[in-house]
Amino acid sequence: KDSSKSKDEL
Amino acid sequence: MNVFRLIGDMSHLAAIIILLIKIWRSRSCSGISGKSQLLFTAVFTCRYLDLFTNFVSIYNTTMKIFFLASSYATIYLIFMKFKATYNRNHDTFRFELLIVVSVILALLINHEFSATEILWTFSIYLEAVAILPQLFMITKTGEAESITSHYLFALGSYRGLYILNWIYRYYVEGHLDWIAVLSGIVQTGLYCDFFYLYITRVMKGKNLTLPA
Repeated sequence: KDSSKSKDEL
Repeated sequence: MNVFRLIGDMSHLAAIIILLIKIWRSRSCSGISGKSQLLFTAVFTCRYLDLFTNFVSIYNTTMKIFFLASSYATIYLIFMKFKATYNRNHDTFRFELLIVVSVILALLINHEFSATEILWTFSIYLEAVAILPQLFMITKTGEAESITSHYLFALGSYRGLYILNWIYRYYVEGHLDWIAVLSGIVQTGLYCDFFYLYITRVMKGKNLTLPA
């Protein structure tokens, strides 16, 4: 899902 | 990873190191809001719980561990080792309110109603406003040591650089996370007055004092 892409940020 | 994020992360890292050096060298946490530091520790703790479930990269893991460890170390220095120097009577912002509002917002506006997602969203909302007790304290005392203002400048710049990173990711990767972007804009916006004072006073070698 798209929101998981933010999880590589700190 | 793009250049904006990398510089943003380095700025964040620099802020944390500047703060630790300030407290350690002066053996004092004078002028630092313990409440803001407690909020940042809560932010890191809630957001980086995925350290155990979701591996991204060595870089990501290393930074998360450093941010967590340094925030707990800062709390230890302020509330235990150097607690005699903590300006408790100037650190009077009602920070409980920020936590309550962030919890409610995270429950209402999130990408998915799951425990990890709500904790992540809560950490994003709380981070946006976590600096308020610190800014309130400076307003109350009317001044900040120059090393404290360098800390705040690095900390404020970090989220501003993340906004550039999100613009880049939107155009290059087609990735857009409104929760992070809007919160990041609010977070950076809170620093506007401070940035103005920093550029017009501290960069010219003066102390950061608020106009009466």
